[in-house]
Amino acid sequence: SSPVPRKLFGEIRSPNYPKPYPNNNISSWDIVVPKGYVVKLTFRYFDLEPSETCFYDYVKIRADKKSLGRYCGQLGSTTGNHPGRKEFVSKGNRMHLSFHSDFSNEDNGMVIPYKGFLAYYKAVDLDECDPNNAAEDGEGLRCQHICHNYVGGYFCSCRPGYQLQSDYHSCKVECSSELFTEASGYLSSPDYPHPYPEDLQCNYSIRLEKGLSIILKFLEPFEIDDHQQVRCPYDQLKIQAQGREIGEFCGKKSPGSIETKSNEVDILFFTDESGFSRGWKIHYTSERIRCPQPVPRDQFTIIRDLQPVYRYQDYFIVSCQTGYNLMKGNQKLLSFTAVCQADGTWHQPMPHCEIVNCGNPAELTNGIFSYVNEPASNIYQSVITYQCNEPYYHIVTGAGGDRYTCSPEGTWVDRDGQERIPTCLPVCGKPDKPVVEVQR
Amino acid sequence: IVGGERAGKGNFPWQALTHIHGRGGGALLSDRWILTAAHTIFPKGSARNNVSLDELTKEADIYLGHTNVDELHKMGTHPVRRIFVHPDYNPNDEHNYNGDIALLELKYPVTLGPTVLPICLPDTSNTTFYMDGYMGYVSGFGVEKNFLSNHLKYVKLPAVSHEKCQEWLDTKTRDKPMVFSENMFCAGFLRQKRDTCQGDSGSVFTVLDVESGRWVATGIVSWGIGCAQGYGFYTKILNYLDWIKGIIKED
Repeated sequence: SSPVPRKLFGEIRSPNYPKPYPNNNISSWDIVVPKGYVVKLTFRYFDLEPSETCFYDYVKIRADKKSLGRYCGQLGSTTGNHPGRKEFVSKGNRMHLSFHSDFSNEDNGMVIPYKGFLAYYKAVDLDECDPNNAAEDGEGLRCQHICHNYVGGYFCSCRPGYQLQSDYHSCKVECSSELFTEASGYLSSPDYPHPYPEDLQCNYSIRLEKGLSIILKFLEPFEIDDHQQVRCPYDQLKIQAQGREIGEFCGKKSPGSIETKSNEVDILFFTDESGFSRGWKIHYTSERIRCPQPVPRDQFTIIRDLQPVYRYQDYFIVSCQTGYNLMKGNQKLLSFTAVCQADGTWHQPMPHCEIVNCGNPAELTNGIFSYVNEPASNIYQSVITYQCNEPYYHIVTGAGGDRYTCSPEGTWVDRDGQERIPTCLPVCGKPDKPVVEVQR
Repeated sequence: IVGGERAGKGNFPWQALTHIHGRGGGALLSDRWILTAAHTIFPKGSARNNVSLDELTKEADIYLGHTNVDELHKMGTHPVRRIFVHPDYNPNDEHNYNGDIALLELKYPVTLGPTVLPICLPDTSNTTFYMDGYMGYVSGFGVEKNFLSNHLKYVKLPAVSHEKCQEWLDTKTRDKPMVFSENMFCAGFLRQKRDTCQGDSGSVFTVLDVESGRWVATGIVSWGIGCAQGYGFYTKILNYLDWIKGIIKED
C-alpha cells in the first residue's frame, strides 16, 4: 500500500493508467488528510471489466472501518457497478482504496483493453459542530455550550457566566470576574432565560473609558428569588457604580432602565443553593456623560452654536458682543472654550462680558478733548472730540476727523479707525492784540 | 527802538528777548524755534568768537511772553537745545552782514497763548513785502536815546527799494564800504528819527499780510550806521526760507 502524501488534494490512478491495467494486480492506497478535514473522492474516469457483483476486477473503497462499496464496469454497462459521478466522503480524515484485477480480461476470446480509473480526492473541512458529525468517541456534542467550526478544526466556547475548562470542551459556571469593556453589550445570569445555577458569586464589571455614562436596561423576563416580607433574603442582584451602591434587586419587577452616570459599574449576583427563577439580562449601553447646559452670565455673552445637549469632550466657545471683553475674574481673555470633563463638569467656569473701557483718551498737547455723550465715560462707543487751544493752535487731524470713538479693541479711533490723535499746530502771525493805528 | 511806541501786551507775542553776548531780540517760529541774527551769537570782531556753539547753547538766555524786561527775567529763561548759524555768515568780516541769520532750537516747546505766539514766514514767491514803501513793524528791547529799554517798543518803518538804499549807502564814505547784498533790504527814513538800534538785533521786521490776515516776518534787524541817522539794514528772510525750513522740517 502506498501512503498518499498528506496533501489536501490529489489524484489516484490504476496501474499504467491511461493504458490498460495489468492482470493479476492488487493495489491499494491510503488517503490521509489533516485532522479536522474529511476526504471527498470522485472518479474522473472509470473503466473496469464488468461482472456480476464485480467478481473479477473491482475497486473497493473503505473509510471509518466501513465499506463504501465495490465498483467495476463501464459507463452505461448493464452489468457491474459503475460509480458514475458519485462523491465518496469519509467521516474521519482517512480513506482506503483498493484495486483488484483477475488473470484475464477476455470476452468471447477477445482481450478488452480496460483502462482502469482516474480518481480525484480533496480534503474538505469537517464541520465538527454539525451534530451529525458527533465525536468518534460517541460522547455526544463536541462542546458543552457553543461550538465554533473553522476550516481544519473547531473550538468551543461557553455561554456568558461560564468558563471553558482545560478540556476545551466543558463549561463551568464562572462569573466571578466578568469584564466588559465594549461601549455596549449584554450580560445575564448564567443560562438565562433558563433558571440560573445555585451558589453563584458572580461579579460583572463594566469598565469604560472616563467620560462615559453607563445605562443599564433590564430585559424581560426578570426573575430572581425573593420573599414577600424580607427584602431579597435568598438571591441578590446588586448594582454599584464606583463603589456607590445604586440598588439591590430581586423578585419579578424589572428595575427597567438605570442611568448610572458612571463609567465603571459592578453588577454582583449572589444565589443560594436552590431556586428556579429564570434570572435577568441587561443590555448596557453608554453615552458620553452629560454636562450642565451652559448658561450665559449676562446679556452680552454669546455662546457659539449652542447645542441642546453637551456631553463629555464636547465644548462650547464663548464670545462677547462687540464692545465687550471676555473676563475671567479680572483677567481679560482673548477667547474662551470650556470642555465637558469626564466627571460631567465643565473644565472652567463660564466667564462674563464686561464692556470695553478705553481708558482716558490721550491728552492732546495744547488742546483738550471733550465728551460728546453724557455722562462722560470711556466705555465702548463713547465719543469725544478733540479741540486745540484756539486761536493759538489749530487742529490738524487725519482723514478721520476730530471725533474719536471708543472702539471694540479698547482704543480711541477716529472715523477711519485710526488711533493717531490730532496735532495742535501753532498758529502764526495772529496776535490777540495786533498793533492797530487809529489816528491818521 | 528809536522814535517808537510802547508795545501793548499781546501786540508782538512772537518777540523774544535774548541774552547771549549782550541783549538781543528774536522771533518765535512754531513753538520751539527762535529766529534771530547770527551776529547776536557771533558778534563781529569779537574776541569771544572762538567760544564753541555748545558753550553758547548753554549760556544763551531766551525770554518770551512779556513786554517788560524785569517781568521776563522773573518768568525765567527757555533753555536752548541747539543753535544753527547760517554758513554764509562771517563773524570776522565787519563790513559784511551777509547771511546774518540763525536759528535757536529750544529744549522744550513753549505753550502758546495770547502773549506767546509764533510769527509766520513769508510765502516763497511773495516779494510784495519788499517793495519800496511797504510798511512794516519792528519791535525790540534795544537802545532808545542811549538807554536800554526796559519795555518792549515798536516802530513802524517803510521798506526801501534796493536802489535807494544803495544810493544812500554810497554817500556814506567810510574807510571800507559796507556790503549790501541781495540777501538784505533796508527800511526806515533819512530824516525822521525812527529806527531800530543796538539791542534790537535779531528782532524781526514784520508786515501784516492783508490777504491772509497774518503777520509775517520779512526781515531780521541786522545792522545800520548809527541809529536813526538813515536807513537800517535787515536780513531778507525770503532768501533763507529753504535754509530755515530745511532745519525746522528736518526736525
